[in-house]
Amino acid sequence: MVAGTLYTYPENWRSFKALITLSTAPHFQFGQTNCTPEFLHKFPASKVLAFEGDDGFYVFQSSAIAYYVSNEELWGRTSEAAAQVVQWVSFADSDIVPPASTCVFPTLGIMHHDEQATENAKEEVRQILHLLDAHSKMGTFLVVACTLLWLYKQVLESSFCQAFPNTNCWFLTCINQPQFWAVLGKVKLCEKMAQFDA
Amino acid sequence: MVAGTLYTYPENWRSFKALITLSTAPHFQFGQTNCTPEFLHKFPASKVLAFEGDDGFYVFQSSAIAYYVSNEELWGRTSEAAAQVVQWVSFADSDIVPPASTCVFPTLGIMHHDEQATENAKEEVRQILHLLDAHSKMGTFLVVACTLLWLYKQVLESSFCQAFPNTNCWFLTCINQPQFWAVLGKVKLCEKMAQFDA
Amino acid sequence: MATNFLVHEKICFDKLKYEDAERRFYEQMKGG
Repeated sequence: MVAGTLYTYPENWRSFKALITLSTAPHFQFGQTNCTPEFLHKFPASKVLAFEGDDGFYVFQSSAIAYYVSNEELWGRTSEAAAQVVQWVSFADSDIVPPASTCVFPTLGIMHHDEQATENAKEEVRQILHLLDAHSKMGTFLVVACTLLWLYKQVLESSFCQAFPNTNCWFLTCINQPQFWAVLGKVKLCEKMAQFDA
Repeated sequence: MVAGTLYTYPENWRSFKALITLSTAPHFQFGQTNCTPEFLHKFPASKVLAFEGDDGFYVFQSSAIAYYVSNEELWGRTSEAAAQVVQWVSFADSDIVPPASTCVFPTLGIMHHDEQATENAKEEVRQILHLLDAHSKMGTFLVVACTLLWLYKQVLESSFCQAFPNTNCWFLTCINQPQFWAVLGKVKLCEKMAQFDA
Repeated sequence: MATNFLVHEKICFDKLKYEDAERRFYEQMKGG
C-alpha cells in the first residue's frame, strides 16, 4: 500500500476517491502550501488535488491519485474491467461533474443561480440517474458515487430521484461501506432541495 | 491485440488516440447508426466515440477505448508510469480540451466567436504549452499530442508557440511517428492563425 | 464539412467558472 501526503482541502469531493482508498487524513493548508516555490517545483501544473509519495513520486489530477493509491481490485482485474473503470472515471468527469456543479454550486452560495441553466442541468442529472439505474446493477464504481455525493446532499430530494430506485439503493450501499464511513462519516442526504443561497 | 469496430466520425480528435493504436479505419455512419435501438442497447449512454469488440465487449469514452485497445507500453509498465498516463489523460480532458476548443471551434465555423473568451483561452493555452515545455522531456503521452492537434493545425502560428521550443519539438516528433502517419497522414501545421469563420 | 460533427462533443466551456466557485467554497470552509 502506498504512503504519502495528499494535498487537498476539507469536503473536497474530488479527494474522496483517494481518501476512501487511503483513509488517512490529509496534511495541507489550502491557499498557502500550494503557493510556495517548493510546492510548484513538485507540481508545476500548480493544481490541487496533489499527492506526494513518501518515495518522492509526485502526481496530480484526482483520478490519477486515486489510481496510484488503489489496488488491483479498484483498478480492475481484467482489461475489460480496467477499461470500464477508465470509462466511468471519464464519464463522471465529463458528463456528471458539469451538471452536478450547475445544480449544487448555487445552493452553496458560490455561483450565481441561472434558472434555465439549472433546469437544463437537472434534466441531464435525470438522464444520468436513469442510465445508472439500468447499469449500476452490473458494477460499483467509486468515482461515480463520489461525484454524485453533493447532488444527494443538496439537490436529490425523494420526489426527484424516486424514479431511480436502483441508483438510490446502489448509492446508499456505497456510502454505508466502512471505507466511505471512515472518510465521509454519516452522510446527511437531501430531504428538501436546497434553494439558491444568495 | 484487440479487434472490433470503432464508432466515430471524421476528424474526431478524441478517436485519434484509439485509431493510432488500432490503426484500422472505423465503419460507422454518425447520426444514423448511433440512433438505432441496437446501438442504444449496446451503448445506453448513447455517446459516440464507442467501441464494440469482436468478442461483444462494449465500451464508450475515448480514454477508455484507447485504454482497452492499448498495450502495456501505453498503459505504463509500473504503477508510477500508469498513474502518469491517467494524470495526463485526465489533465488533457479537463484542462486542455476546453481552452483548445474555445480557440479552435470558431475558426471551424462551428461555434460563435467570443473575443474575451478566446483571449482567456489563449492565455490558458500558453500556460499549458509552458508546462509541457518543462515536462515533455520526461515522457510522451499520446493523449496530449492528440488533444493539441487541432490547436497546432488552426491556431498555434510560430509567433504564438515559438516560446515553447521543447513542446513544439516534442509535438512534431509525435506526429511524425509511423503510427500517427497511418491515421493522420501528413499534418499541415498552422502558418497563420485561422480567423473566425462566420 | 467533416469537422461539423465536433460540435456534438461534450466540452465544459465553463471550466474556469466552476474552478473559481470550488476555490471560493473551500476558502470559505477554511475561513470557517
